[in-house]
Amino acid sequence: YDSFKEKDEL
Amino acid sequence: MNIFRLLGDLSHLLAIIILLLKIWRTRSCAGVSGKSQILFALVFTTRYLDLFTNFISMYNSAMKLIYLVCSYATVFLMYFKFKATYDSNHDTFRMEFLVVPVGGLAFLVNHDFTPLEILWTFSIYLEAVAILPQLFMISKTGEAETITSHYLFALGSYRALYIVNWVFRFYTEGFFDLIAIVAGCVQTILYCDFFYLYITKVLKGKQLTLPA
Repeated sequence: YDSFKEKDEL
Repeated sequence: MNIFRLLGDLSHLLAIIILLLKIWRTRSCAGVSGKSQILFALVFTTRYLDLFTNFISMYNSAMKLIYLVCSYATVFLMYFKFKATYDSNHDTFRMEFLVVPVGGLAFLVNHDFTPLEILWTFSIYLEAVAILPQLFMISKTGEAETITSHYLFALGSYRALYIVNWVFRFYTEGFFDLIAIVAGCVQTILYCDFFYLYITKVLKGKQLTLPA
């Protein structure tokens, strides 16, 4: 799970 | 980035600035829960550690920095500069009752068992409940200043707008993050009672007072 790829939300 | 997400971020920013300006202009933090503000500072600190590891965009980094600086400034004003006006007698919610269970849950339910991911999860869960000391304080005193209700309305709207953003993202990108969605819904539900009072009282020009 590459979560930080998707953590563009604040 | 879609319009709901952008409005959510701006609403969040507006809330933070309303609170800072209220404290600065009135030279007083009466009616504001310092416990909630400490919890929000903790939320931002544990969530935005990726500022050092991952660059997403200028917008993303700038907003994270602004949220962090403003939340620490608020805590500083409350506990140092205007400490004499801080209403600690009514701010009696115990922070450990939130931080400890939320920390346990973040260890148990997360996307990935890594330090940064657990801290991110902790911040998402903690944010959902961080407003409780403030709501508890209002229920104790039975009232809130109008400017404080504007702050709470903007702060509550932010997560509600994020929920619309998540629905939008699910249908347009197939993206969803269950941890953020569930916590975001819990967070928004906690504000429902307040939203009702805000719409029925504050928007009609009255002060927010709780029914006896």
